[in-house]
Amino acid sequence: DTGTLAHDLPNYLREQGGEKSDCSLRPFPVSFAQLGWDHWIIAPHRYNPRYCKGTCPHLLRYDYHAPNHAVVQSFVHQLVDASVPRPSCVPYRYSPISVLMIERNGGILYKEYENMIAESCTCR
Amino acid sequence: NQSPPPLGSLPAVPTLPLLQALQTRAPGSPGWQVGPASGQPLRYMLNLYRRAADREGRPRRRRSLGTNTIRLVQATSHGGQPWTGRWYLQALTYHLEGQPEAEHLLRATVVYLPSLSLARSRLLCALELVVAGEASRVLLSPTARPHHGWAEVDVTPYLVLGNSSVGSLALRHVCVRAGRTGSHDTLVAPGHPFLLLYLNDTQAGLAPPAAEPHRHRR
Repeated sequence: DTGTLAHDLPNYLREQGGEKSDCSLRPFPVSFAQLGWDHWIIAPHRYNPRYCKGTCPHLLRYDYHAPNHAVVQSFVHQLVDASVPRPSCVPYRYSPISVLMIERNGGILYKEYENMIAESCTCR
Repeated sequence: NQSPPPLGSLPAVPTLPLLQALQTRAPGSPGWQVGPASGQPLRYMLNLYRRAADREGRPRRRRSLGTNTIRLVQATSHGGQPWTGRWYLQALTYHLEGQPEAEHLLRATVVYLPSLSLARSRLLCALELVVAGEASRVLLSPTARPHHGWAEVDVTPYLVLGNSSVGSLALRHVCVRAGRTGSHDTLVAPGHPFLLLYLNDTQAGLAPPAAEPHRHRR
């Protein structure tokens, strides 16, 4: 039945109020001043890890880099058993963040923390 | 447009991995007095940070610094009057105890200003390594000239002896005031040279420990 799915996709999107309901990156800025840490974290002033939110479409487009299993699970949800959930919208790629901070003994530390900022989303 | 949650409502242990990792380094309560990280060391590290990362904190190029951790260690001086006539002499010690095990030393350099201009004269400076107490001293010559008049001396061989690392590094900061005799400048002490440790943190990519209970294999 993929033909019918592809056929009703535009309507489905419209029902959900347009593009924004699709699985996509959302900002989540945290300012170190809010945490009261700005007296020892010199840079950056804020950290925006971002997060993924939204509905995974019935037909997973190539730009979602979704694994084959996600495609199968989407079909199972649509065509076989709706109690099987749709694939989830989660981060796909990450980037590190560099932090400059003052240490207890007055030293100054530059450190890169891996996988701290979501760069893109996938459905899986 | 959510208004930021009041600080009081934040969880005692922030759930974001970065915040958890940073919290282990937090110097205690917000009332903690900031250490003496100011002036030249702070400006040097801020310039380094701006070359390495953008405003969002994302590294500009992968490993542009060749490592994921750089620690600036400030010197402790032994007190006393460093000036004798034209000569400035200061004995300095850099304490290296308590380095986290996961941080492996790749390179170590001492950064200082070889030349400082005063109002009517100039201060010319050099570094001496103090070996085995005061028994002998080695004049250190710069191995790089990064920018803004700084000079770097590679001291890696003196910090890693065989398989072990030393607990501290002792230097002498020696300067002479060059200029017309009789020109009287106020005696300005040059800033202490600072030690840069280029480290590879093998745990920089890990989530905080004990993130998941251990599951038994079925």
